[in-house]
Amino acid sequence: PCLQRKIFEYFNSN
Amino acid sequence: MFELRLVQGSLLKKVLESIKDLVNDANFDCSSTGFSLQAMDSSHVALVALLLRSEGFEHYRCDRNLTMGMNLANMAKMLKCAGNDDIITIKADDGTDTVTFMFESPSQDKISDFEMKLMDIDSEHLGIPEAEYEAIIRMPSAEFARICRDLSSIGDTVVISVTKEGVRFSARGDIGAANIVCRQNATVDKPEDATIIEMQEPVTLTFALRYMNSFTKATPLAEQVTISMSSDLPVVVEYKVAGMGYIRYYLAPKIEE
Repeated sequence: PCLQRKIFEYFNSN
Repeated sequence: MFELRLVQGSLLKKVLESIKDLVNDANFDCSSTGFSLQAMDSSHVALVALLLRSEGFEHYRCDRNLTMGMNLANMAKMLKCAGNDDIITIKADDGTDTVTFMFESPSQDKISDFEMKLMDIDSEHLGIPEAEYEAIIRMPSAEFARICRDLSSIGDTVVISVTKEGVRFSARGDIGAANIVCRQNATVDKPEDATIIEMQEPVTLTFALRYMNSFTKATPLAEQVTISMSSDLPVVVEYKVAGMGYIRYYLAPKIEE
């Protein structure tokens, strides 16, 4: 099974 | 006062069609640079970044930076009322909570204006760092759309693998499996038909096809799509908007648990 990562795990909040 | 005028109004119609299924509400940022948007889908798995540079418009006036929160389905409804050949003007006065879309027919014999209420949207703006990608694929956008559509009849996810041989798109499901390999092909009559693969390192990533298919709504905007990948980074799927900017979709990968 694959886990769907979230986009904010990669990009920092401004 | 904010005002932009786009003679090729169909571009704006296509831009809205490209993002309205992915994002419900979004803040449009108006500045001297241009008309831009950054928004995540409701599951926070994908992010869309749009930039239409001010120089690309026939007229562009932005007295001060302005954020306009809009429901994209409603905005798309209004822009659908513009003819494909219409000139579109977007206007917003300071201190008002509405935006006006004006459509002029090419012969100027029909002029419509539609007023839409703006919304307060509390959205998070993410900083997207510049990255060197391990593999960059440029290919005909229609071909990429076809591959995503075909593979979604086989499975829910696509494995994209770039090697020296080319780029492989694979899907697997209850009824079987599919592999589509595209090789570099730069010797075509028309540059828009070319497939160019720049690879620093082989890279393999897995993505949900549902999102990829949603990104391909931007296909009418550009003949070519650029797919940039690095290990354990979101993929970037980019469509240029007729010399005035881009739509970039970022999609977080799926990883083995």
